[in-house]
Amino acid sequence: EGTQSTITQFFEGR
Amino acid sequence: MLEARLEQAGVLKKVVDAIRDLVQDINFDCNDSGIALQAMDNSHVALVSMLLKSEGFSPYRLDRNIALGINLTSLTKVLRCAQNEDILTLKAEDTPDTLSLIFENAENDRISEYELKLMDIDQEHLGIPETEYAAAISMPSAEFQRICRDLIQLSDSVTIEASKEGVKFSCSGDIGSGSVTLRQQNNVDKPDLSTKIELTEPVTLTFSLKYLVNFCKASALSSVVTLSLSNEVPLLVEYAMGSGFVRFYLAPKIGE
Repeated sequence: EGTQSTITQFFEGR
Repeated sequence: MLEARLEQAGVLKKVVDAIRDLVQDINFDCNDSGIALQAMDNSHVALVSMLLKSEGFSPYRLDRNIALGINLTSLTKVLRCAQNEDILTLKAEDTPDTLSLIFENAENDRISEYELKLMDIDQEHLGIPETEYAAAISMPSAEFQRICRDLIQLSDSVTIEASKEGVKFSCSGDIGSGSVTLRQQNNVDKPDLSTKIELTEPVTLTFSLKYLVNFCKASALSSVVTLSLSNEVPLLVEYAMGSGFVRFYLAPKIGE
């Protein structure tokens, strides 16, 4: 099923 | 100060109902564009982004940008005191401790006034990159809700496969497997019931169904939902309203 990634892996903090 | 009058309290009720199981303490960021929020769920797997545009309010008055720190469970309790058809006015001072909510019935012979205590919420804001998605699928929101609710009975995850033939939602679990394929179709009489697929390249991604089922609570906001996908980036699930939107982003499951 794969490993759950997180939003913060894709979108950067500002 | 802020003064924002919404013709139908039901709009805000639906927005809050759509997101309150995903995020609890949020800031309503009030600026010239309108009232916005961005928040991640506790596990940082999903992000919700909402905008109620200033044009949707009449009037919309704001002297300076303010953030209203709100517990959504508390806001829900206050909003339950409003009828869907009531006119809703939000009022707050420039450095507010409370948010005033005023509900007036259409006949203008009942006025209810509530004050909600605000909180200091330190919220991380993420930059959401402009993305050219490889596939954009618009479909009836009720259909998407049904597919997610059906498939979660078999599995925790769904694989969404968009190709020029259509979009396939498939899953497999302990008791077996299942799939639903939608082909592009144009309903001339009822455009909201159409399924449209815009594709630049085929995409296959796997997502947790628990979150998708949760996003579908926004189905009351719009009869159409748009799913935007590109390989290896979060899925965008968008519910557009007359003057605003609720967007959910869901991080994919990656690798084996």
